[in-house]
Order: sequence, then structure tokens, then C-alpha cells
Amino acid sequence: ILGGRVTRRGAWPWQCSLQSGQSGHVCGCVLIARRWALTVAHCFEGRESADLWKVVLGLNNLDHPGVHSQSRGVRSIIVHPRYNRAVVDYDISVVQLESEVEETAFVRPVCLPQPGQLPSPDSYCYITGWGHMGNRMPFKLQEGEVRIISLSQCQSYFDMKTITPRMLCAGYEAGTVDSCMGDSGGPLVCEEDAGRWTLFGLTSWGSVCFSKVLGPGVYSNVTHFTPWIQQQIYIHTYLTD
Amino acid sequence: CISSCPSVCAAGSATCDPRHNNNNNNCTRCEPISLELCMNLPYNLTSYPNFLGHLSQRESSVSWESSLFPALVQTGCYQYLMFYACTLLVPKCDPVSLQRVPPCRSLCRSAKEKCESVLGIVGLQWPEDSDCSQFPEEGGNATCLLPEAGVEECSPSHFKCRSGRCVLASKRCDGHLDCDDHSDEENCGCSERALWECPGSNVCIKASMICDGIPDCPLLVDEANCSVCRDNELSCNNHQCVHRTLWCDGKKHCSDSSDEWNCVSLSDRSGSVLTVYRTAAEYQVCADEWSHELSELTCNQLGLGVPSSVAMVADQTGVPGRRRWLHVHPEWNLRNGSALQARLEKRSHACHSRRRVSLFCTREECGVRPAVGLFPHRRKR
Repeated sequence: ILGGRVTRRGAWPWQCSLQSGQSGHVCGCVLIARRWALTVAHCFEGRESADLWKVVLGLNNLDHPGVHSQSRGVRSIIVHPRYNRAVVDYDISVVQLESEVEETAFVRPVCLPQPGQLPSPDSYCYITGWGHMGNRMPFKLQEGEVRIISLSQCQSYFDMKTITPRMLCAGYEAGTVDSCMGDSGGPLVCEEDAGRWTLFGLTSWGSVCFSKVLGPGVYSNVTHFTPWIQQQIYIHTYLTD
Repeated sequence: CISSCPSVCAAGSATCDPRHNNNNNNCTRCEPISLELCMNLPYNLTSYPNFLGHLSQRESSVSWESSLFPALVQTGCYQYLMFYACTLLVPKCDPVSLQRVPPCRSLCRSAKEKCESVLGIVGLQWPEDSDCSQFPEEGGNATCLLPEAGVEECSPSHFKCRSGRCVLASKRCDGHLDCDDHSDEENCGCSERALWECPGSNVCIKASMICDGIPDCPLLVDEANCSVCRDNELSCNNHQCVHRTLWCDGKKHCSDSSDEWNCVSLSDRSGSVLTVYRTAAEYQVCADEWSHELSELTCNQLGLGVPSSVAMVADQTGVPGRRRWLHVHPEWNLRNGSALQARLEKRSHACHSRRRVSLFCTREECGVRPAVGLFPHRRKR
């Protein structure tokens, strides 16, 4: 996260870290149920085998997992069948954990939006992650407050790629607070009534985040995928061939 | 470079990687250009490191300059900017001497003079490693590159406007005028781009997206009329045909499992009466032998959390035999991991109690951040 700050321990209990072998943290992820997490499809490019991955929850410091952290292997990875790596469209995947997590104050799922429920343009939401800070990679989880940007306004910022209805933009024209490399798959959450937080986006792509001149970040629009996510969980939980 | 490279070096051995400090590190070789940005040059061999300090074409492809120059080309600041950029990114390799051929100083100066100020407007700097004095003057002893007739002004990832200006290929036919002469929005039919036009709209999709089970056109027309099933069959979402008796039996028969989607719902005015769609018809669930575990399974399967209240409601139709009933299977609890519809069965007799299941579910806790205890209370200062 660029322009963010260190989070308090356990402040974002749905944030998880998707880790692989020697590389350690590769992408962020988000807990949506005791056995299910979301991340983006591009994290698995070239390494789609579930055996390669583990999900770590309840983390604050990547280097010191601590007593509140929980680690789970990955049973299956479901990449959206329409994922297009060239335009980074349909950038979402569902991750089934080997076993249920234990729900604690430090590990809790976030709410999914209802079909059609979108954050209002110009409202403020939060992004979190262990991605690049512009000058270094952090050890401690970072958070940043970003403004939701309308689709049409976002389309005016980007020349290289098309902003599709499967995407959501948030941040600032000047790029002052933005997600960056290593934040991919992490959450964009907005506070709803009664202090409940809903997952509206997953960090997906953007311009060169270090430059701080080239517009907001682009997130996978979770609302668009809510029916697909529910369908995948249902199929993989209850159906046999 | 030593006149002849050791064979290990010529074979592209890792020992010749310029990052390795060994005796072979002066050994250069020509390699075919693979950097897409520079595929239309009047030469096709390059050698590394390049004039920007990159050690490989892969490093060049993800470099800052590989993003910068194509963006700058669009401003039309200098006709041969892309050619100049490519002489830095993928320098020409002389196949005889195996030496890099630099751009001429005049080419470097023209590019810098005309385009540096444009970069300054957005607060960016001209690439540091491209100091023009390092390149030879044309006509001197050393060979250098100048744009010849026929040099393409645009990179392969750009569209060339009729006026000669380069705009990104993605801007072609995007509904916005990007070329000064509007030529980027001419001849934009789907067929010209080898795509399929959605009937009733000007949206273009790939042919492979027709009838693939995922709607892409407005009004879902790309998924219409895709299957012809028999009377005793129903169409899956991906247009396979599956016998209607297999629909919602708890096992997937459509390869996309759509025969098992939306089989269970809570309907009626109160939104609580359990309804199961089995063999293409709606059934009520007889409350005889219903259990709390089945209530939990139902709420969970519907993604609605946990049961908050369950009731056995008397059937009000008043006409015996009018209602279709499903009964709890005697061995329902042996079917671990199965959906509710797999644990129900049709029987010849009606429901003895004539009571149906009515269920309310409560969403499980989500989106709650830790209690205040973790955060200090706000104190006025």
C-alpha cells in the first residue's frame, strides 16, 4: 500500500496471506467463510496446483506470525473460466481451504455484497495488504483509505487497458494512496450500517504504482461475481459427479 | 569482445550471463528480437546489455522505458521516437562483429529536444542512461543508426492514423475519437475485426463465446437458441441436454452442474416455505421425519447462515392429492456431504401429517471487526 499506515493487530480479521514455497507471501486474500477465501486469478498464473499454496490468517507481521495466526493448506483453486490475462478481466478466484479456520477475534470472515449492491462513487473505503510501499516491502500489514471512483471517470484515466463492468476503481488521481505489487487479491472493504464491513473489491491492477502520477487502482468488482462465488461454494461442498 | 567465443558461451550458457563476473563476461552474441514493441524494425538481431543497462529482452519488456516510450509516441512529439527508443531497447547487433550498433547522435538529440519537454509536463524525466554524447556522430568512423525510408513510426502495439500519428491499438474502434483525422473509428464493424456482432447491438464478441454458457451480449442473445432438447429433456446452462428425471437429484449431470443449481428455495409470501424443484416440477417438503440437522443443511446450502426458526405448517390447499410432496429419505443421514435434494425422495403416498416445512435462516456473523477492547477509547484532548 502506498501512502498507508501500519494497522493495529487484528484490525482486519479477514485479511489473509497467500504463500507459496520459498517465495513466502505472494498475494493477499480475503476470508469469506470458514473454509473459503477469495483472491485474484492472476496470482495463480503458471502455478495453479493447490499443493503449492498455503493460506495464513490472523497475521500482522509477515516475519513473526505470532500466536493468533492460523495456517491452512489449499484443497482447491477455482479460477474464473473467463479470466483474461491480457486485459486482466474476470480477475477472481475462489480458494477452498483444507480445513475450516477457527473463528477468533483475529480470524473472521467479511460479508459479501448482495447482487447489485455497489459502493457509491466518492464514498471512502479501505484497502489493506503487505504489498510494496514505494520504497520498500513492509513486514507489518498496511491499510489505506481510498475513494471510490465512477466507472466512466476511471475509464478516462487508463489508456492501456479497458475498464470493464467486472472492475471497480478506487484511489486518487495523484495516486497518493494506492495499492501496489504484493497487494493483489487483498480486500477493498466499505463500512455499512451497524459497523458491518462488506467486501466490494479485490486488488487487481493499476499503473506503475511507484510513479504516483497515473491514476487510481483497479479492483475486481466482487458484486459482479457474488452469484458465481456462491455457486462455486455450493458445487464444491455438496455435489458429486 | 574476444574474437571467438567459447562454445559454452555461444550456446547461451548461464556462465555468459553478464551478471556473472567471470572471464566470459565480455562475450556478446546476436539474438533475434522478441520484444513486441520493436518487432517492426529494419533489423532483426540484437545484443545485450542494451543502451539503457538492461541485461535481457525480458528485463527490457518490463522496464519503465517500455511503458514510457509507447505512451510518449501518442503525443506525436517526434516522428521517429519509436525507432529511436528501439535502438536503445533492442540495439542492432552486427552479425559479423557481434557489436551493438548505436543510434547516431543527431537522432538522439532530435528525440530528446522534441519530446523531453512533453515528459516534463507530467513531471517525468527523460531516461537517464540516454546521454546523447555517448553516441557517435553520423559520417564518422563508427557506424550508427538513422531512420531510413520505410521505418515504421508506430510500434506494432499502435495503430497508425491516416495522418501518421500513432495511437494505442486498444483505442482503435473504442467509440472515442483519438486520431486527429478520426481514422481510428473508421471501418469498425465486428466482421472487420474477425468478431461476431451481437444481434440488436454493436457489441462484438469472439466466436468462441457464442453458446458457451456465459452471457456476453445484451439481452443474452449469444446464449439463445443454442440447444434443441427432446420433450423429456431440459437444457443445461451450457446447452447440454439432460433427462428431466435427473434434474435436482443431488448428482451433477450437466458438465457445468447447472442441473443442480437453484433446486432449493424458500418461497411463499412469508419467504419461508421450503420448496424443492425436482424433475422439473415444484415440490413441498413433508414435515414428517424432518430434523434440525436438515434445517441447518438447508440454510447453509442456501448461503443464508443458520436456522433461526422452524415450523411445521398445515397445508391449506384443502384438495387432497393436489400438492406434490417430497419426503425425507430414511437413510438421509448416511449421505454425508450431499445437498438437501439428495436426501429427499418421492413416495407413492401423500404426506401423513399434511404439514410442510417452513424455515427462517439468519445470516452468520460476518464483516465484524474486533471489539472495542482492542482499540483504545477515544479521549478528548
